[in-house]
Amino acid sequence: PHFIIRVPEKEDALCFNINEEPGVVLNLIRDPSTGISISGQIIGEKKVNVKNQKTYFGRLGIVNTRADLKIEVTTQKITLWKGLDQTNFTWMNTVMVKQEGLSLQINRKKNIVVSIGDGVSFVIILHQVWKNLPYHHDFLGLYTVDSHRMSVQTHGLLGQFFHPIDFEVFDVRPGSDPSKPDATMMVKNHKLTVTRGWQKDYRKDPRHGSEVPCWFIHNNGAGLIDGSHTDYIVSDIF
Amino acid sequence: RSFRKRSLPDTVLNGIEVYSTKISCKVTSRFAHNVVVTRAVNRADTAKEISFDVELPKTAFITSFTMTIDGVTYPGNIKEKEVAKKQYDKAVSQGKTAGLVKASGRKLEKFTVSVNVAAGSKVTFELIYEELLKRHLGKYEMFLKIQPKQLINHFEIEADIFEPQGISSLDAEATFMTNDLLGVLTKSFSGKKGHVSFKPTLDQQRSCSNCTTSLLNGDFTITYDVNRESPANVQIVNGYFVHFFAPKDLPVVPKNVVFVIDVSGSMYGRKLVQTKEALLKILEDMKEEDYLNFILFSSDVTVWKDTLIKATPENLKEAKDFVKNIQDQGMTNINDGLMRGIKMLNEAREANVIPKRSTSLIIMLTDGEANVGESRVEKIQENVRNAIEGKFPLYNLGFGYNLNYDFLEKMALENHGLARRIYEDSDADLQMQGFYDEVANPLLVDVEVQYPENAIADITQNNYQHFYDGSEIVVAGRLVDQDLNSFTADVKGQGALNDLTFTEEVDVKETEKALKEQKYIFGDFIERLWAYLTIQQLLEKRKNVQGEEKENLTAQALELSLKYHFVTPLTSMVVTKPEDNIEQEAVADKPLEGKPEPITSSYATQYHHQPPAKPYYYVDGD
Repeated sequence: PHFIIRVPEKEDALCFNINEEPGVVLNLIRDPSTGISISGQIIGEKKVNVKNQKTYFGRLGIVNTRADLKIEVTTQKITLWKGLDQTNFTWMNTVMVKQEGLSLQINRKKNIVVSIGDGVSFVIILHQVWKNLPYHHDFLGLYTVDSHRMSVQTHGLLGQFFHPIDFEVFDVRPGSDPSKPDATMMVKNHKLTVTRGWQKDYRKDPRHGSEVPCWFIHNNGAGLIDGSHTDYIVSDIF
Repeated sequence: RSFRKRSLPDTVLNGIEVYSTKISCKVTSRFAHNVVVTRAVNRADTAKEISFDVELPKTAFITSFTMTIDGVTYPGNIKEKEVAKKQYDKAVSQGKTAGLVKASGRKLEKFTVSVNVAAGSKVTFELIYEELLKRHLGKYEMFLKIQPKQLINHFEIEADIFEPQGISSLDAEATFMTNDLLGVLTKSFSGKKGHVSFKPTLDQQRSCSNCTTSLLNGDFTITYDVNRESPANVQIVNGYFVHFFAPKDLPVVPKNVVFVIDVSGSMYGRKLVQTKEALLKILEDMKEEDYLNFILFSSDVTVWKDTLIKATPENLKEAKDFVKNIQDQGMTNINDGLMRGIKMLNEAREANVIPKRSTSLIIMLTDGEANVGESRVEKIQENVRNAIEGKFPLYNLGFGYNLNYDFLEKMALENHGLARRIYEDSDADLQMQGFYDEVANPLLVDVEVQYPENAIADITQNNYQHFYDGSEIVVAGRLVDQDLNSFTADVKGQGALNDLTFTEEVDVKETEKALKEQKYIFGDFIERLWAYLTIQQLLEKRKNVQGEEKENLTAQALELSLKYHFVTPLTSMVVTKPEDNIEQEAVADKPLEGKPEPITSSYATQYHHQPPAKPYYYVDGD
């Protein structure tokens, strides 16, 4: 999966990929203060043994420990737990679910908007592909809205970027791909070689997406993210 | 086969040969259109009486009947009951009329017509009836009673089912099925279409290898369900829409149940034994989040506990002991029993003893009429209505026939519940449990279906106190604007954990086009489905009101019954049949559940191809 970090202060964006084996679960957001955490499980393409296999999120888990609430979203269904009680929906539903501390809007075959507590919202997008395609299958995208409502203790592969981040880009030079110049970036006291590129933001157009120019950080975001990407591997989405 | 000397083939009985009986069922979006056609010929040297009888579900409305004798067709005409009655009374006074439809058992009504046919003459009977199949414990069921009086050259049941949501399961079975007959029963479904066919040969119909009696005697049932990827489905044809709603995988809303049980002397013996068995089984199925209590009424009222009790394993054990020790005694004080139950539920809600997100209900079982305490039915109804104030439903189970079912039904309907008769039979305990199973799993409460105000009109009931697992909410209506491109249907309800609003966006043109392309459907089925549902609900509402309101509801239901040719409790079908060169009239009326009559065996046996000594005349119960 690819990650896009918008940096409004710089009017720019950073992006990186995390390449891991299908089945691996990554901690994306964890806020010990609000009790909210989100993890995502990686899926690969339909055919295994493909060189440079692309990976996606196929399953996301949202937990709010304070409200004893769990939400599991797969490309097939959406399951909501309050304690041990379970409610199931499919992507064929258009339904608004409201309960104390949660608002969940499922928009049939498009997206889910989850609002927890005092207004932290996440949008999960369903990317549907033609079911007979030989390689790809449906996958999910996660977007955060109002991330400023999360506490300063928030961490995770995405969550760590909810706090302001500073970086400098200099020495822009031609890269191996003439359309994608390389540059040097100073971020978190690391000097990185980055590449100018584009990634897709699918919030408005889940089918085609819109291109977001960004500085691409190589090697699974090494140097940009705190620690190594493997530090974010967890055993289960909850 | 044994060697027998026969002058006539086995298909001829008392001079009558039945060529064929064909039952064709076309179901489109739960709306069943059934056509039963029988062709027969009089092989005797003299005139003979030929009978045609069909048992159809009580929930069905007859829409057409014709009788064709030697090429001349005698159609049935559907008229307002009063108009038909005048004709009918005139005919009765001349001793020339016969009632055609009569209640038959628990689920069925029997339509019978018989006609004298000259030697060598042929007759074709065709009966059409329609019915909206109701989803019950996760399945739609179509019930056909099969009971030919003799072997038939061509016997056939054909059912074509078309469901735009796609069929998820389909089955057909018969109580008379043998391994041999299984070979001629085919059932298949794929995508939106399902098909059932049953065509036994003449030999396969024989009750034994050389018998001339038919093995086909019993119930033929087709069950199916549809795919439910989406909780709702809206279909539109010719400006009418139907909206089906049945979400799944929602947690069950905890319930607070008060069982108000009649233990008067008349419950002595088998009835009380069966009631206890049913209650013990129901207790086993209770969930720990539920609350319950038992209120027993005879001349007095006794309670198991003073307040509602949580269904913990310990409490359920105690409840079972209580049930086992129930004894019959005294008379029937319905009023005090019900009032005690209602008070208990109201107090539990006020004192927050029961969960905030839970639903309450009262299930009353009685086998008799109120005869002690407040025994005026109107006063009991008023007391109950005022005490419940629409806050929860009351379900009334009437055990047997010796009771005022109209009173029980009216009281239940007034309080958003329903009444059900428990037949005094070996399976009465199962009937009680079955009823409990239907109402035991509410998934949503206070369900309201909303449409844009200006887009639709004449909608059927759109709010329900409960949605039960395995059932389905059906709302139909008319589109006001024929050029409407789309509209949105919202279904709001309270679940066990959350408030839910299901939204269905309907592309009118696309939906209509998709349906019209299907050959399976009969063009105006949604309009007829809407009319059927509207009439049914108007008739039900009519039971609760008086005066002008009742007249208005009656007028509306009557108008629709006549417009759509339905034999409902407000209309009659007059069949003119030739008898000895004199035209004779018979009337098909819809019998009413509230006024059951003992089934007379003489009626059931009078038409067996032997001309009665004199014509047999009968008037229906309603």
